Parts: sequence; structure tokens; C-alpha cells
Amino acid sequence: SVDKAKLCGSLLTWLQTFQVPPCCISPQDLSSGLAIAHVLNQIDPTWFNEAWLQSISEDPGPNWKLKVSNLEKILRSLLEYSQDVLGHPVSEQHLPDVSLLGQFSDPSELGKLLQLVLGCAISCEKKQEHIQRIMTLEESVQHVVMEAIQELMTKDTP
Amino acid sequence: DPNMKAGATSEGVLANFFNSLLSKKTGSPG
Repeated sequence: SVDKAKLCGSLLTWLQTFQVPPCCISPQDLSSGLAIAHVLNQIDPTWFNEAWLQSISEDPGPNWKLKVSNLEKILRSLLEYSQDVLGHPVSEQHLPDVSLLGQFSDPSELGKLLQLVLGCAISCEKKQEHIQRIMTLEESVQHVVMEAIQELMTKDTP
Repeated sequence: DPNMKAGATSEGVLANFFNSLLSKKTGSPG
């Protein structure tokens, strides 16, 4: 499988291609889910709408429980979106441990969460825009993104 | 130049992969 820490680095590069408020790009904001929520809002503003975005706590600060709560909301919505809108349920093996991410900013778990966001971006109605943007990234980043997508497409392994 | 060939192949693989994604029906990643 794809090295999740390496995956995290490349997917963070990809994440920078979205318009995220400057207050949302610190590592702390990533572990709070705020930047990811803004990216999802750009991927599908009808599903990840303004009301949903408002439900994500803007400044959890050092309170890891608030961060985990944010991440749980994001993961729940991502899973519903994959199943109900994209018709592609997420396999258990791809689920990130949001507690580890919220408490310790674990890069492997962040990589797994970003992999699910990537899955939405390349399958949503605006996928053309997202895929073309990926194709402008550095080749090494594109390779990791490709492997991440291929892994997502692979059915459950025993 | 073998390096250039490898680069071209790698670029080709990436282009093929992402173009195939583009041609897939929306909402069908797998």
C-alpha cells in the first residue's frame, strides 16, 4: 500500500491548489480539520454547504476534543457523500483514526483523511477541474496522487 | 538518452491514468 506519511506530504501539496483562507493552513489547522472543511466546501458546495462549514469549530486551539469532534463531523459527511452521492462506499481499511489525528497530528492518519478528500475531488461533478489541476503538479506528486487513487479504487483486501 | 525515455514513459503513464479518469462517468471512481 502507499506509504501514508509520503502520501500526506504529496496530498498537502495538492491541498495548496485550493483557495483556503490564510488562517487555515497551519499544521494545527489541518489537524483541526478546518482547512479540509474549506476544501470540501469547494469540491461540492451543495453537500458541504455553508451551514455545514459553520458547524466546524473555527478555533479549537489546544482543545484536542474539539478537534476530534470537528474531524468526526468531516469524516461522517465524507462517508455519507461517498456512499449517497458518488455511490462508492469507503472500505474500512481506508478509514483514518481521527482521534490520533486530533490528539497527535499523526501524519499517517492525515494522509488517510486527505486520500478520502482526493477520492471525492476526482469523482464529483467538477472532477474535470480537479483532475486537470492535479496534472499541473510536479511529476513526483502526481505519481503519489495516482497511487493513492489506485489504492482507493482497489476493493477490500483480506 | 535513456533518462529522457524513462521520463517520457513516466509522463505517459500519468497522462494516460488521469485522462482515463477524465473520461469516466461522474460518480464512478471504481
